[in-house]
Amino acid sequence: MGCFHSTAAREFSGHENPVKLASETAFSVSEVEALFELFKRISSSVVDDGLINKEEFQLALFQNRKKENLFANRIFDLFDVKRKGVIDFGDFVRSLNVFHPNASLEDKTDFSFRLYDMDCTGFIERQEVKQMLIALLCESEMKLADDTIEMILDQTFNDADVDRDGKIDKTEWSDFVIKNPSLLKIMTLPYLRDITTTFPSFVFNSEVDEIAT
Amino acid sequence: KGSDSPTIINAFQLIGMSSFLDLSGFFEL
Repeated sequence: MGCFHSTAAREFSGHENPVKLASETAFSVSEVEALFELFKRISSSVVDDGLINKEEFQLALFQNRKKENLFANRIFDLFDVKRKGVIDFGDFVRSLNVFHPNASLEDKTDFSFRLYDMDCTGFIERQEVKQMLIALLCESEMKLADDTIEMILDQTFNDADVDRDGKIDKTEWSDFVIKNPSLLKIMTLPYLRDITTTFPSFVFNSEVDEIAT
Repeated sequence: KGSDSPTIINAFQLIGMSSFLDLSGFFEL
């Protein structure tokens, strides 16, 4: 475990301690410190308040502050664990942790289930899937006839909704992604393996003695 | 002759193609 000098408090003042965050995630302390460089950049891009608001989140992801989107809103809501309308550093690291290549399949499955359970009912319902499908078609300017969309939904629910109750529960989703592992492709960010090379400036701010880790 | 019924892609495979679900934008400086 790295020893974290008190002088580092200045750098992380008001944010969770990187040694503690590293102990809770797949990241090393250095990787958490590198993520802090990314966090500082995003959280100061519109309002320099040490928190990421939705505009900053969308600006960082899509280089566009105003790009309102169903999916982006949903992901922001899942990162905003404390439901404050902003993302603090701890939640940012813990949420990104799910996308780490070494994160568990169970965590990835759980996050993707909550991602698609748009109304937070505890089920992925047909109407929600249709809404997401139409959002995707709008985004890619693809046109599909209504009956084609219904056919895709029929096939999807035929495969996933095993008890035929018209909605996909957590167990059905877990079984479905095991049969269709490509559905979790979005849940892994290879970049997270090299975060310290992407944001090397953390070295200048690092106060943690990695030797002791 | 086997039936050539077309394989219907499932909705989540399509949805997963959304660029709004790709967080790698964070790391592209």
